[in-house]
Amino acid sequence: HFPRHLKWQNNNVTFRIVNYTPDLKKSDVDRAIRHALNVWSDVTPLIFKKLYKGTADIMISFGEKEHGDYNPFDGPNGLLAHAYPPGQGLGGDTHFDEDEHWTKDSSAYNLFIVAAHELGHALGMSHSADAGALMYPIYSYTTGYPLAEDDIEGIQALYGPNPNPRKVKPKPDAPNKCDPMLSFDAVTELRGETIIFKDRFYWRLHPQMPEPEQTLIKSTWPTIPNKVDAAYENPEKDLVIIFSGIQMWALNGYNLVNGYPKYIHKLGLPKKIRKIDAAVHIGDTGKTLLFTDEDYWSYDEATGTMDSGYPRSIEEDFPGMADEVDAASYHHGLLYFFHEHIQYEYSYNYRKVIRIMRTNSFLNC
Amino acid sequence: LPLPSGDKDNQLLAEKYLHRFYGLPAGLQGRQRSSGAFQTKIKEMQRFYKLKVTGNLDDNTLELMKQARCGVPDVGEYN
Repeated sequence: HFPRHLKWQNNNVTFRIVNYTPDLKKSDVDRAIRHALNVWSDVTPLIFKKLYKGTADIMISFGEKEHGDYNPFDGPNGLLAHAYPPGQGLGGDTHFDEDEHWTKDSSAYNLFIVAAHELGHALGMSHSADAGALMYPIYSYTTGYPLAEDDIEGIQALYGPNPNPRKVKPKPDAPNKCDPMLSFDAVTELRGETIIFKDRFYWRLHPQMPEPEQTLIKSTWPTIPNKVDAAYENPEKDLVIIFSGIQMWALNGYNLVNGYPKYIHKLGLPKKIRKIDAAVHIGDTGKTLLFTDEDYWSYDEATGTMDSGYPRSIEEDFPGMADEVDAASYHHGLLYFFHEHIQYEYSYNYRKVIRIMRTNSFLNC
Repeated sequence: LPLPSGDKDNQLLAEKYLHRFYGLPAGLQGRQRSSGAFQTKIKEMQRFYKLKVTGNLDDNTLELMKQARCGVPDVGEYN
């Protein structure tokens, strides 16, 4: 919250759209603003009433550079918008930078997303440090329900819950790397760095930097899903393959390779396989191991075919390992299997588990 | 005047950013200026964004400062 927990004292709050951006139709702007207000009214007792003239609590306008409040905008990009906390006069007012290109999709800055964020400020919300929260300061395009649990807790601490709540499914808060029960969705290398996927986020680990960097998946790769099941790098082809459900994507650095997504069955997996739990490329052999439930497959990257004699049992071939795998990684002859909050260091050469650690120790926690 | 070097541009960008969003006091540039205040504010920003807290203007910090964002400060009152 802002200092002094500024909020509107009355649950009936008025708003007025003073002017419109030429980037969108008037009806699109009206819709974006109305939906943005609904995001907050759905989870609180607040009721928003539109005024068409005079002074409303929340005055919404588009302006560029110095636009009358001594907090100028800065041309394209950089600052996108700002809003003032609840109060008289300028309080609650919400300004959008007209030098930005406003859209109703992902092609430029999405007005609905920015409006929902700014209106959060107009209601008394300050910035969140949770990268997945709507009130995080940096712009990112996301789809689906916009509020995270952090946002909902924040606004309900000011106004209370909606007495007639609509069923909502808030996004979970960003995973905590030092959570002792942390599990991974997928792990892969990417050009010398390690990428760890968990929920809507990924951590990026550089060998020379002890602190991992956490980012929303969609911020870096807008075209891959919010939930990754498995991933591996083929360094010879400079590709990272991402699996989610029955589809897979190929990334060349930060770019999606043409022709993807494809079905995982193109690899030679039977149609009954609906998901890959983990994948790891063994550089020494040129094989990629694909783990599904209690079994695993071996895919020959050179020939592009599944090796015969598979699937085989994880438990039988990797003694000491759990019978299912969430994620896997390979470094210098050692396989790292992740299952729930436990990490198994498996020697590929000696064919046994040589160390068991907490999963989050992989993040230097 | 000579064109500023890239480092000087980055330094200016960072000072403007920290002034706007983290309350770094505005004032004269130059060596008399307390670099302690600058470092303190960088650390505050790095803590907020869960970056490695170095107090230095490293690449990750600079990259984050260049991203499109909301104009409301990350700390303190906005009026």
